[in-house]
Amino acid sequence: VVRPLRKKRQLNKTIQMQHLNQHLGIFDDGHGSRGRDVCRRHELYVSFRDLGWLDWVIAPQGYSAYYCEGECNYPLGHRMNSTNHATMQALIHLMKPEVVPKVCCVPTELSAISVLYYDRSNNVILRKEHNMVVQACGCH
Amino acid sequence: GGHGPRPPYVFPQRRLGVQERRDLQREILAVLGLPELPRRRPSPATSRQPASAPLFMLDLYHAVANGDDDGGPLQPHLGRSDLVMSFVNMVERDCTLDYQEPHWKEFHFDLTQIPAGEIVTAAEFRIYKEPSTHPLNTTLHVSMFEVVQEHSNRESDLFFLDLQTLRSGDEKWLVLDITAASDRWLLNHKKDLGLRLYVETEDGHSMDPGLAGLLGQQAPRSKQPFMVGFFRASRNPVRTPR
Repeated sequence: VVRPLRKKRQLNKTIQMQHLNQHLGIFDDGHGSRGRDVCRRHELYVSFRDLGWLDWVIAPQGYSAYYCEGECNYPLGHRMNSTNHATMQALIHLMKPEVVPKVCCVPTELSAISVLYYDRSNNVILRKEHNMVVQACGCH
Repeated sequence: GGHGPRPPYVFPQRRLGVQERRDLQREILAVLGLPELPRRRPSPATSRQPASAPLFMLDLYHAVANGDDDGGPLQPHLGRSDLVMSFVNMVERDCTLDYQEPHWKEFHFDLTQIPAGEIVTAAEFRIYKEPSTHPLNTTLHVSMFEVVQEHSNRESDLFFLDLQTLRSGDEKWLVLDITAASDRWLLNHKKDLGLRLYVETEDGHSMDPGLAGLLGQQAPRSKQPFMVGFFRASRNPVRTPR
């Protein structure tokens, strides 16, 4: 579920993300004007209520998962933790853009959430689910 | 591919069919290591009152959630655990007849739902103690044993797990460490012969746990005994390809 945010909150979030992304070297000065294409984190609220899972998930009712969208433009900032493979794919894309797509914008840092739920025997389970929330986006 | 220009990338807009959606949901659940598709739980009249285990687990959840946000300290076992499970007491046996000593109470749990590959980091047995006036203002020793082997002609073999000392007038949740027993149960589910609880007065006399104020299965739901296991995952859940 992508919930529309209030304008002020969204602006604050964008500013915060720009700081985070700049720290990670995602924004490249040469492509700064192409803001729409830049790899960045977007709001995504996963609602267990909307999924119909509240029959068995006790808490939380949902959580902010975020997602990554955009393009990874090269050359990357020197702090960018890019793999050799990503670099090669970017190079091939420049040569044959119709054959090989641009390197994807993916989560580079994820964090866990805790979920409380019933099992089949009505025992209650608290489980830490790893890699559920996007903390930062980038190209690997 | 490779022939003609590549169309601009867009997110797939196609709506999933019912079966596709079901398959996808099942796959997501498998990735999360959660049990099958949601199933509506029966809600008998008795379940309207909150039960002790879910209440305790909800407190744990809030402790974790607040700890995540504030970076504050968590309960010691929580920090080392990926999974915490509560188990409702399935069977309770009493040996509290006046002419038979010592008195004891036995508890059994169904541990078959623990996912494979989990390692026990700690386990607790929690039992509620109400203030007791019989005997008045006395020191009581509550000890917990694992039943290791049962015999038809003599007393069962027991393994000592924990001892707590308290006053007869105390009112609180009593927490007994049963990590050693749960470790063995996890290795061999068939060897789960239960936990046995004894109460002794300071002068060594056996006492009926009920008279000491320890509540069993007959207590209100919010005060029934239960067990909590803290586990650490030894590997990630395996995802079955569709």
